Amino acid sequence: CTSVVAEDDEGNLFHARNLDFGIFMGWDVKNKSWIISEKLKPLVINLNFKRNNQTLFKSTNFAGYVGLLTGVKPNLFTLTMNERFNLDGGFVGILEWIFGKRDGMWMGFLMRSVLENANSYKEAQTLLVQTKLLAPAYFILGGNQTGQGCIITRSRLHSIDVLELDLKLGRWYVLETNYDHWNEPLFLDDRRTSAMKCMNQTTQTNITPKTMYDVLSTKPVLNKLTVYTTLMQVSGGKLESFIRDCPNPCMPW
Amino acid sequence: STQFIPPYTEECRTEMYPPAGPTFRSAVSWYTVDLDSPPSDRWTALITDKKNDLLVVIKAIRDFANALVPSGRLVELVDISLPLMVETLPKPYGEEIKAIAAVAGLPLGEVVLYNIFYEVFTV
Repeated sequence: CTSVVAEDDEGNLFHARNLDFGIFMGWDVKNKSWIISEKLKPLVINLNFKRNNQTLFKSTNFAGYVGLLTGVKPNLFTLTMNERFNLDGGFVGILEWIFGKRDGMWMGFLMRSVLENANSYKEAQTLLVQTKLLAPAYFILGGNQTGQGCIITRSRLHSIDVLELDLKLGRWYVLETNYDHWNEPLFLDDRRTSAMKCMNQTTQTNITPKTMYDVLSTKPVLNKLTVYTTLMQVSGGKLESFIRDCPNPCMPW
Repeated sequence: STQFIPPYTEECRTEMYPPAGPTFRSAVSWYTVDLDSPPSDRWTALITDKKNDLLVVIKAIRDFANALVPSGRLVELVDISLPLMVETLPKPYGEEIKAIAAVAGLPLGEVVLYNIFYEVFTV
């Protein structure tokens, strides 16, 4: 996955993501594609969650999945998550759950709960930082005011790091793939360098959801695992998503 | 020239929006989930619509599990043990998952697995 929160010159916040899923779950040699990634594509939907006949939040989902991976609470915050691989991973959390230790939260359910219940960027951030999880993850959160955007690096039990936008330092965007931001990505899977190069080339002045779509359309940021691209703008709660293909030649991940 | 050598890194793309061409398969349709309706009803219309696509994915996951453990024991374990787990999931998610399995006509354990795939997959 690749998620980005960016702020333009006028303080508008944009949030975009590629959802990549299905690695090592069967390769279709004939079509040069991942089997599960391809089969998930028809299940991609946008959801409008309503309460009292009003939109509470919106999301891009897979039909049949009741948790959330990508969503916006209109005018308040935007939220995505990226997978974080760690030895102390979901297996331990699931075992604990089975044996009755159930103080951790399932990731997709936490995402939905945050979009449902948090009413500000700060409130959402606190929940994402403090709630115990069953598996490690990266949460990418965008707010509705200048400087409100961050990557929360989570282990199962606690927050390891929060990297925030910092305009004074020239950090007008935060970008996460699937590696801790303070470490180099695996050389075989370096989507970060390409994505950052394109973000820097775009410049803060020209950043918009459209130019973020350009960044997320550049290989290898776009790859054979990419199922969908979602573009979000907190102001007005805009969310649009597109099912993607990566024509050959294209990296499998 | 680098775009023909792995990792096929391209020059930064421009003018890709509005989406079209070979990197764009289709737009995504919208559905409404009414949180005021009971958890057992919220997903009915959507699942009725997407039932066949969901069956295809669940079958693919089952095939993958059977490829990993050819005896079929893994799928058996999922079908027997994960339905027990649904009762332990926080509200309203367990109820929603049960309703989805019923509407789609799928084994409950396999729908539970689909919904906790992130935790399973980080293994």
